[in-house]
Amino acid sequence: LPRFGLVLHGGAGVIERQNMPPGREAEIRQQLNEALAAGYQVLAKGGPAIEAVAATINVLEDSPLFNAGRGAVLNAAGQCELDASIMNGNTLAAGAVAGLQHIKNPINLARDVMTKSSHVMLIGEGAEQFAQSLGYALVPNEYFQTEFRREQLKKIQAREKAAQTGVRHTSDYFDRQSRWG
Amino acid sequence: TVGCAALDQQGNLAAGTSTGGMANKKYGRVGDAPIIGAGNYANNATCALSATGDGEYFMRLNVAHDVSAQMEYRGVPLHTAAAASIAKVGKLGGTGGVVAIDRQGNIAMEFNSLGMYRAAHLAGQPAFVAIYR
Repeated sequence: LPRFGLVLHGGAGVIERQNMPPGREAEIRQQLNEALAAGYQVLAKGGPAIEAVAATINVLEDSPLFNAGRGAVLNAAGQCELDASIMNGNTLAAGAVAGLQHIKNPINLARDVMTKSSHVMLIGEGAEQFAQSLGYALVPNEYFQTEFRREQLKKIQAREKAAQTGVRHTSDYFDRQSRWG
Repeated sequence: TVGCAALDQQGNLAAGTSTGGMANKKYGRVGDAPIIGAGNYANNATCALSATGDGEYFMRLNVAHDVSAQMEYRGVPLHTAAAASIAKVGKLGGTGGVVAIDRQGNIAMEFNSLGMYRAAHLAGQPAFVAIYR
């Protein structure tokens, strides 16, 4: 059996094959490969699993193609609200953050909560104050927002309004979209 | 949601999950991704796991820890435990999936949705990327 390795996911709410915009599948595969390579390199050099996890997730958070970091879905107010967690299987130490709106790589802050605080989970403004105490620069929420997600939110909210007025869409596409982000 | 589970050359496991949550969410809704034991878990004695899907179901079933607990208390192999936990999610009406790795380098990529963006690279083996079933 292998001495080291990693697995990753980019989310389970994949776009139906027939609805996948041309070229999008190749882009997604390319990004998944890039993320995989980032983590594998850490492991191949004898680096710790926790760093491989962070390196892999950073690539996916920086990509606009996945619902994490840049490219995240929008909440009802049109803002991105980010959550993350990380856990060390050797020490059972863990770190988690929720409701972030201005931290570029949430997984890095989760790791700092784990290693630089006595807590497991910090949320919202408090989590961002903790980040600033560590020297994190805050980014505007617009950094995370993409046109694709704005359009998605518009469709979901139009459907929500229609549902309130009794009109039902037949497609369950929007169900999946709103559930999945 | 994105996630990763890794085994390093010292035999240590780790897992991480990061997400924007659910589109159009209100009232500060939080899903399973930042909840240790629901959307993310790692224990050298069992496995490292990251989940994605309808967060509420993964929270109610503590899916990430559920997989680890089956391995710890019943000696169930990783892929069997992962399949059983995802079946529980499906039984409640939820959809989603998990990726996981154990100390021996066995991996599991269980999901009950249309597909899952997933990839793996184990030492000495070619990298693997897949989207649909």
